[in-house]
Amino acid sequence: IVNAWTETPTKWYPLPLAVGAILLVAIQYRKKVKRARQEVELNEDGLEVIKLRGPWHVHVIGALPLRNMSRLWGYVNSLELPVWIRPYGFRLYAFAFGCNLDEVEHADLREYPSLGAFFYRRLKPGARPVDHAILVSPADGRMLHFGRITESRVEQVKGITYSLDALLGIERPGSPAPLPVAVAHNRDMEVVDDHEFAIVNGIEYSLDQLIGGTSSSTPSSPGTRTPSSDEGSTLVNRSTSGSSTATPSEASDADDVPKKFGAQTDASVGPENMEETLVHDASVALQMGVKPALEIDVKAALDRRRSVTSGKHVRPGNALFFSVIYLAPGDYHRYHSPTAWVVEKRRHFVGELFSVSPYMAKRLENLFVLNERVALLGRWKHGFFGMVPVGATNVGSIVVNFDTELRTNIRGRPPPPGTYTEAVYSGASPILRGQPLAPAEEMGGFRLG
Amino acid sequence: STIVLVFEAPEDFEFSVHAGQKVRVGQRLGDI
Repeated sequence: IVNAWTETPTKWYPLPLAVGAILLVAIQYRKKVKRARQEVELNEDGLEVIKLRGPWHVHVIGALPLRNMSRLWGYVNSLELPVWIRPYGFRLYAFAFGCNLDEVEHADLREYPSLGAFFYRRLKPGARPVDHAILVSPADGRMLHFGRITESRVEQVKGITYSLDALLGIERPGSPAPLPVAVAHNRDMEVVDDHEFAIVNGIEYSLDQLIGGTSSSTPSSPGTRTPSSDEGSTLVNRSTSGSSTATPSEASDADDVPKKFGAQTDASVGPENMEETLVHDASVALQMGVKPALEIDVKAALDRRRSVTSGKHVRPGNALFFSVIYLAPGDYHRYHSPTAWVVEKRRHFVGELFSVSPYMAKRLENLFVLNERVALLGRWKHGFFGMVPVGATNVGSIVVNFDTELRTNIRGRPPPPGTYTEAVYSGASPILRGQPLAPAEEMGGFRLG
Repeated sequence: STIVLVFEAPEDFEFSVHAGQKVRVGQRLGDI
């Protein structure tokens, strides 16, 4: 080898021009492919094209009929089990997935007829004390990622981002301006200047009762937080009365909507007990810092409304943040309100049902904008607030308690990614023009299949 | 299943959890 290295004469000769040209073309092609993988691909409307991207095994998983598998899984788990086998089966499940059976609502496991019912179990009242911070966890799970949103990109994992527009949807082109957010003057409710009492339907309520605090002698109402003096509030399981009706808002308008943006429907929730609803709404309004009975500048309200419904524009001094919480199979699978806020609309994105485990989140780009999800958009004290429950293979059914019209993971071919149907909740509250939610109030959950 | 929160908040908002941490309903996620 030494002899060959030292004694072999080096003979230089020019390469043919064609070989050099081919080499340059190959280098340029490789660069182009690499750039295309890193950069966002846009369609003719300037919107990001959402497609499956990841290593080869992700594409293999993508070829599976995940939605059909999910529905079959849900059907199998909805079958009623023999009574004698239920305690053993659920204990085995709890052991395998780390469920704490001491905190489930029914201590007698025979009361859960199926694994699906056990999976969607409630917890005992008081099992989850609620912190007084402005933002609390909406679910049991693991915090996968959180941070600040920059340039409308949300970070899925380190180095992999997806578009905020793709996650929440974009406004329809030509959609009419929304109605003012505030009720100029509502005679059903007044808040006195010192903010110690609120009058709802002629009944005086203390603010302690509405927003939580010390005991009060004024009438009590379900749906309000009743914290003890030292341990904070307890979990609120507010069952929403009334039904949701989704009707086409404007037929002619809906006809004009391009299919990729989906049709718009209007779901309004009619409360059975107006007084209870008013007290609940007033509670949320006060926690959000809104004075429902005071005159509010309509222009300012419109500006604020436009800015908060998109999530694109933030107030001076504010920023956009995100957090991602992963619910493992053994976790409690109902989700609660993370703060006092008003849900103005929901957007249902029909999509795939990939697993959303941390393993997949690290490998499958655009995971959270490919999967079926429900974007609940609204506002809170500091501006825009959005909450997006994302389905997965085992839990394709997303439930929203105050929207009984919503159906997820239904049969049929999913539309292209980015398509959604929208419902607005403007009729849900006479005060807040949306669905008001108190911190830790139960909102819905994930069901098997 | 997963829940993604996207929200506007004052710039001095700080998360009080760390990535990978187990959280429960009602637990403090962040504050100003």
